Amino acid sequence: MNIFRLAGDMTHLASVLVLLLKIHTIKSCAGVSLKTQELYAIVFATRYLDILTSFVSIYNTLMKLIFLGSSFSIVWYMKYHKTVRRTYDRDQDTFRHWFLMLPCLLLALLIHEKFTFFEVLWTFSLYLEAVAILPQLVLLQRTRNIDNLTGQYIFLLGGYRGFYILNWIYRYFTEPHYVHWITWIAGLVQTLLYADFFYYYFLSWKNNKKLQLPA
Amino acid sequence: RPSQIKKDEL
Repeated sequence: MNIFRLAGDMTHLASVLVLLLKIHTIKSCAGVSLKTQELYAIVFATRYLDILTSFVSIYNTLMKLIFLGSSFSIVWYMKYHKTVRRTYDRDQDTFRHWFLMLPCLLLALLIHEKFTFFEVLWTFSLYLEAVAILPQLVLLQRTRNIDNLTGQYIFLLGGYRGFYILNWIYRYFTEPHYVHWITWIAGLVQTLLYADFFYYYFLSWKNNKKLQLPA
Repeated sequence: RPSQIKKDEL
């Protein structure tokens, strides 16, 4: 464990807690894409299949449970909670996210480190995580401005993978044989997808204006 | 071959 990875995990944890808190407190999920949340639930489900078979540390298992629990409860809130589900604007959140999953699955079947069931699904979860934010970013473009909590959620979510990139650089230089091109490239693509959001988020923060994304 | 490295990252 290094400071970059810990910062990444804490930032990731903060992002899901901000979202869960927002939905639980104000009983609203306006501006949040259910499609992205469903994709994240699938990312964690396919990423942590080994939660029962391979034990790394208490921290590792605890964080996996938190990420699984929070992502599935966010989906539950948005789909089934009597009050929250009414605030979900389904006619704006129309990204065909199943079209994201198929290319990720095909790519995982083609490019992976080992051709085993777990490894292919784990690689699938990496590719899917890289593009999972797209429905949310598309929804933001449509609804134009976003409330602070959703903005913070996306900012933290994008930031965590940036910390992971620093972690991968640190581990590359400090651990022999630590080379994982698939993880690195997927992580880089993921972070780059947030780049334009970060740009507008920073502008709104600098000019102390409400975050407005261009049409 | 490097030992079967565990996936220690989240």
